[in-house]
Amino acid sequence: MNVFRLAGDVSHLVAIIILLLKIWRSKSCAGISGKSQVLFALVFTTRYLDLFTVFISVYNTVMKVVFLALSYATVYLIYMRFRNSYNSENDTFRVEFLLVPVIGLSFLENYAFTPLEILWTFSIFLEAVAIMPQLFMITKTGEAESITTHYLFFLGLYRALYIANWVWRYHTESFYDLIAIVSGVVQTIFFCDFFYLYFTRVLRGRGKMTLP
Amino acid sequence: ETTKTDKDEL
Repeated sequence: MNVFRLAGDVSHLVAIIILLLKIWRSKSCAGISGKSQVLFALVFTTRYLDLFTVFISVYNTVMKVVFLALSYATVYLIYMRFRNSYNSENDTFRVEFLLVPVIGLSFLENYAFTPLEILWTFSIFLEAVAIMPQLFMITKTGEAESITTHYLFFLGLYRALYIANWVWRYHTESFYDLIAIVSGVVQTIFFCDFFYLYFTRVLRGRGKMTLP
Repeated sequence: ETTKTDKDEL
């Protein structure tokens, strides 16, 4: 554990809580891609199966359980409790175009050809692209509420901080995990365009982020 | 040195 890793985890947690509170308080999930949230729930589910096989630390177990619970709560709010406010007509990204290549890649490129390792690899690859339905939705409607952009900022910041954590670990422990690093860099790149808009429009302007 | 996955990371 180092400061980048901890800051990354906190940033991830903040992002998820921001989204959950936004939906809960406004009683609406307008502008939120349910598909991205289902993909994130799938990411956590397939990655944290080791909860049943190994014990790493109290921190590790608690965080995994919290991420799982919050991601399922988010999906529940979008598709069950506040489904009337869900903009399904704008959430039209074809998820199979992500899932098929990600499933294929996780079988081809993994550390061990075992069910748990393949599912772990699948979760890492899927996480890299899981935000695409949300970004697609914003591009389609041409705008996003500021609270949604704060959520995206912390979600992007989380993986960027993990990259700093991997650089740190490479220098201090000679440890590197190529699958996580490559996927993490790809994931962060997807946010770069958004980061630019966030700093130039949301933080300087008011309220909504509108695309040119 | 290792290139193996670290399940401690979330």
